[in-house]
Amino acid sequence: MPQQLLTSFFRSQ
Amino acid sequence: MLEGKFESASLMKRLVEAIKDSVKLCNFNCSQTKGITLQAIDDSRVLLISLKLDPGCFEGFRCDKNLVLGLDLESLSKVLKQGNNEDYLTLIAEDAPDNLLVVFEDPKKDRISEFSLKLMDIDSDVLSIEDMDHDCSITLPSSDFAKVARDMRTLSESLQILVTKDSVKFMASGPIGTGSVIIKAHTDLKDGKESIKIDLNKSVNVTFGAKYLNDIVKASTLAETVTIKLTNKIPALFEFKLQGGYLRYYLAPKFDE
Repeated sequence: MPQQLLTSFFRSQ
Repeated sequence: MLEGKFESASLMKRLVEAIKDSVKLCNFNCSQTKGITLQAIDDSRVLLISLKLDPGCFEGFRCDKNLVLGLDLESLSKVLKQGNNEDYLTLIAEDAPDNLLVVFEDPKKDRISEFSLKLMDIDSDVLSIEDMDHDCSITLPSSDFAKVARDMRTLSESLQILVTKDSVKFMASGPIGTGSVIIKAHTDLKDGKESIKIDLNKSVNVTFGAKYLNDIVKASTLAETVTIKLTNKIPALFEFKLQGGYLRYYLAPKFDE
């Protein structure tokens, strides 16, 4: 099962 | 100048042990109003750590000017191990610091140890985490959650969590077989911290990397309970409440296949 990344959900400040 | 004195070194020792295997380099942000805050993302960008230590977490806290202390947690851990849990711990830094001074005083005041730790310039990516609405919230004893996370990892690299109205089901499936643990909501009248609370807006079925969950449960030394907020297909929040602050982990789920 592939892992999602947090950066797909949260913007960089 | 920063001067933050903890009533005991044990809090900081446990905090650093809880996060140093996930992130190595961290900026500690210090301000008079917010105390010490930290946000750090692991190298794989799957796990984010957010720490807040309000001024109320300290026996004494003073920070004349906002400061960023870039620290290598491995080094900080080495220094913190020099102090005893019951020692007073004071963190001291100048306004434009090159070093962080770490001072331990034993409560009987007959021994003082001082360490100076070199600070680093750390270029860290900061993510905007807004308050999210979650499909469900589970509060349970942190040791129970730690046991499930550790045990199930021996079966599989992934842990599936299914939440329905009054139960949470953890499931793992791997080369040697499968396993599941079901915990049900209940109220422990003798010891409220042993209760299991499930608030559900919508049932949830989500899967996480077992490795990351095992990193998260290292924080179970910090709080007797953990609150887990889950939503289908979006990152989960694991919160360990501290006296006057929190340690939160945000964990990205695995894809549905």
